[in-house]
Amino acid sequence: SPYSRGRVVFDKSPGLLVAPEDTAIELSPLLRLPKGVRRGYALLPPLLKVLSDRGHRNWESEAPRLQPHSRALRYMKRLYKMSATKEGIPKANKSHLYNTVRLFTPCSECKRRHKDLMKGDVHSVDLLFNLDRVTALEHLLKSVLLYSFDTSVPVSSSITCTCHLFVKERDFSSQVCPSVSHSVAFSLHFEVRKRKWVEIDVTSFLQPLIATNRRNIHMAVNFTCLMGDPQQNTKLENPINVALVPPSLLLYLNDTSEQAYHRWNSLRHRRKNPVRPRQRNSLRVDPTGDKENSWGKRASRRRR
Amino acid sequence: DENLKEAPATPPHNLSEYFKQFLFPQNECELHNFRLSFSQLKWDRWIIAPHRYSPQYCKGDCPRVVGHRYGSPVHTMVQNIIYEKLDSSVPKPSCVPAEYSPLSVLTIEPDGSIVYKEYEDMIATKCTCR
Repeated sequence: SPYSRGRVVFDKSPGLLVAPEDTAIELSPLLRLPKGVRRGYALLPPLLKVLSDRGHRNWESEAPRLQPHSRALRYMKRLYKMSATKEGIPKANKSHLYNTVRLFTPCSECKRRHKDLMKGDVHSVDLLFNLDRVTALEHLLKSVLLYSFDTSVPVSSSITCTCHLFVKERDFSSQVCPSVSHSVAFSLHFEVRKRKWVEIDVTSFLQPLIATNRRNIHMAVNFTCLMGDPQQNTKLENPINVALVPPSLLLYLNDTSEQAYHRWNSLRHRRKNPVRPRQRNSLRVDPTGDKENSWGKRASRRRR
Repeated sequence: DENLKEAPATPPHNLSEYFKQFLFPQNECELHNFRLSFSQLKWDRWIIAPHRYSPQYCKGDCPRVVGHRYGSPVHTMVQNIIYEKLDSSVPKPSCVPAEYSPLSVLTIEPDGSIVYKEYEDMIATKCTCR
């Protein structure tokens, strides 16, 4: 949530972070949070926060949450099936470094470029993504623009699309139209028949924005699709009308909070295998730097 | 030995029953199954997956001398002696989870975005006396 971004809550003794699990232990879903704990509340991971919310509020009567697009839901369910078992246990997948994946659908897109859509060959859209849900402890691993094809559109098996991506600095203070801060062009080829989703990796492109805690990402995407496949040096000919649903933004993140599951967490490993007593015969340099002398002393001490 | 001297000569086929009472006391501390579905809690509107969740739990008595079987530290035995011999207001050791496994959850956030998250320590997998 907005106020959980970057707000680090310190205990009276400086340098101590109010560990989220402290509040989680005090937090009983049926009790309202005591005032003092409310600050720490902001740090609770979403699941615990929402569990505590539900405890004392009748969630059913609450205003219904914004419902996500069905396509986005379908994609995330497929990602869930690939990442976890039926019981919900994360699969031990080496390549799977993330422990959090967030899918954002654009909260607003400029309608002013409809004519391009009608022309059919250039698909251009302005998108605004609000990233308030990304917490300060979630570090970006990869970001992807996710296009899904309208399967009802009969498209030949092989098309080549060129995509121009512009990120815009949205100057909220003035109503001046957002200026383009930087842009990048992609050319990608894919077989539409085999897939409904096209993922465009924009990690290097969005990294600087997300790393600076940008809450709103405003971008424009121009898509031009032509028939044919440059690799098969078939001639790219007349543009085709590819009906594209506005893309979603997918963020693969590593949540570094205590409550998140860390596959490679050495801490956990140490907890399971408590530290073995230090080896006596490991050579430790004497603070005075004289190894021989300290070695001799230690051997006699050991004999004693 | 004392117990054997007192005990009447039992025919061999009861011997295993006889020893069982020492080796496996009734309702000893152990892991119990518990499955819930998020629809029971009416949370299935925002928790999309998994549909069912088995957090499990630990329940049962802690035997007086909890040795390696529970991986309990020596302190547990000390606490039990304090309870029995010195001060019964000190609680007996409790049967609690010792190890957990994580859970992956797919939820819809209030702003309509969708998040896949892996949470630590969501399913108890082993019990201990502490």
